[in-house]
Amino acid sequence: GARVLAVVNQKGGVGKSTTAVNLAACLGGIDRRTLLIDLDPQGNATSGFGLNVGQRKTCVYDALLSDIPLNQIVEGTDIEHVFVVPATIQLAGAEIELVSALSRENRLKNILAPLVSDYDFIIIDCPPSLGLLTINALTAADGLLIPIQCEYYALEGLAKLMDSVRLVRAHLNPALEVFGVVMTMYDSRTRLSQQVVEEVRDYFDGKVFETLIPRTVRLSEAPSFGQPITAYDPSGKGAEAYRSLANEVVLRVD
Amino acid sequence: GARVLAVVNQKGGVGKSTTAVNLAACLGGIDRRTLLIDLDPQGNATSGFGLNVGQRKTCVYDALLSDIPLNQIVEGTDIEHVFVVPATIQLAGAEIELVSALSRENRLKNILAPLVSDYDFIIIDCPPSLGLLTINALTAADGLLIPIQCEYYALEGLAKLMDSVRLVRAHLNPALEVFGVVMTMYDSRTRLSQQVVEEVRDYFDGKVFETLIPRTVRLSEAPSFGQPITAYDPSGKGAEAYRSLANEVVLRVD
Ligand SMILES: Nc1ncnc2c1ncn2[C@@H]1O[C@H](COP(=O)(O)OP(=O)(O)OP(=O)(O)O)[C@@H](O)[C@H]1O
Ligand SMILES: Nc1ncnc2c1ncn2[C@@H]1O[C@H](COP(=O)(O)OP(=O)(O)OP(=O)(O)O)[C@@H](O)[C@H]1O
Ligand SMILES: [Mg+2]
Ligand SMILES: [Mg+2]
Repeated sequence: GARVLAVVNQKGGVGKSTTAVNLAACLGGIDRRTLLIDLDPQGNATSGFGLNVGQRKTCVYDALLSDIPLNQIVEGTDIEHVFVVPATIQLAGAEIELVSALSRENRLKNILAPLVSDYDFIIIDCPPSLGLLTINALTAADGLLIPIQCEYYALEGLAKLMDSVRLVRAHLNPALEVFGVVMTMYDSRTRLSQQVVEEVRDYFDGKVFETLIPRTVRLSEAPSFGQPITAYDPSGKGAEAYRSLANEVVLRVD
Repeated sequence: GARVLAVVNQKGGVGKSTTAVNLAACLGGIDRRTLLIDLDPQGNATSGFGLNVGQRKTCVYDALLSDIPLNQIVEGTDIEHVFVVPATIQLAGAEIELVSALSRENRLKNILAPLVSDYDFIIIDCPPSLGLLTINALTAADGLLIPIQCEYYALEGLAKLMDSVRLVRAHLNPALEVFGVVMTMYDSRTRLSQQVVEEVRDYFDGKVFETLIPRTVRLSEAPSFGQPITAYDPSGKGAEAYRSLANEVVLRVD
């Protein structure tokens, strides 16, 4: 069945959605059937594939709170082998509604179970918080994909993130592990970037991908055209880096 | 009494903490007595002033949930006229605990009331979400200071932010208004930056500050030294921009 990866970091703006969208597109590009689940009410991963974040008759909110089969809300994209469960504005209400729901942390895991054999990878984009939506992703996932921006503030949140992972592993998902850490917005000209990479490599001993995702204007422009980087600027440094990351991810799974 | 400004944007990584820290430092630099309240459990605004985010005997969590006077937990900084209510790791639990507390949205407003006459400005740094900590800031504030990164994804969340503002204004704080919008990480070399600035100026008609905060390496390095930009690189473009912003803020208040 599929490898389920949660793209998580409560620090904001570190490249979670950018990584979820472009990694999914690149996995599709090497014929891995990939499902991207957008669990962030902001819906950036949804619009990153050109899909509308507006209202839908049924959406992931309904699947989480009233057990509508997830299969009914999967949508195709322009990229072969890549499918999306879009976020909608109703999702913003899910965090509060889940607080009092039965088995509130396992909702996503339960609705994902029937789909796992249909895909090679299931990638879950998370909001910048450690609330119940992110906890659902951590409970449903086999592994964590942690994007870390090459900036100082990005280092400060790591200990807290790992505390949450340990709590989820102890109470909800014993198999949860750090699948990999990806350094984003790397700027080879600055000392800060290099220092952060070194510190993260020490902290996550052996889990950090070799691929460093560079900061490029094309990567920040692509979402305004609703396209992953492989469609917007296929021969640029951004597409090259995410293709390299996809290859590393596949190697780690095999 | 003080002007209470909440630095809010649920989009992650747009420069909320960087703006809260450096604006507070620059307001102190022009003799405005300024209190910075760090309401983000990540504690970036706290460490941005070189203060430790660790455990304290009493902290803002205790003030919000058990009415310890806020005055007891105000700490000084190296910058004259600038004081901080630091975040601590206990704050992460406040969001869930507040859900069932009495008058949960007004907690910050109530504990701020005795302090308002002691300061010219009170600046509240918020987490990247629209949960109960941010709602508390919106209820306690006179005005919103909205940092917007000059990137496409930053535009997508604005409608949702303004929905929340309207809800808070209708049910909790009728006086709440958008005090100002500040464009951050502006890169004059890219078309995207200029397009975003134009769109935001249209959307927020007249509220956007003239000052554009440029993306500079020094601004991203300063927090690793626990210093605001006015101490770390006082003659650089980052300090110049935040001093210009502080002047615009003061002019808008008078
Ligand atoms: N490698 C890159 N080069 C240039 N810009 C990038 C890169 N990665 C991400 N960005 C831009 O930086 C901003 C933050 O990235 P993104 O939205 O993916 O982060 P996020 O962690 O998902 O944010 P949030 O915490 O709000 O969910 C976006 O405007 C995005 O377009
Ligand atoms: N003008 C700037 N130039 C360069 N780097 C900047 C600038 N403003 C902020 N940064 C850096 O960008 C990153 C995001 O900024 P910051 O942490 O202030 O955003 P935030 O909105 O507070 O994030 P969060 O949503 O996680 O609270 C940080 O690493 C910060 O150092
Ligand atoms: Mg995101
Ligand atoms: Mg912040």
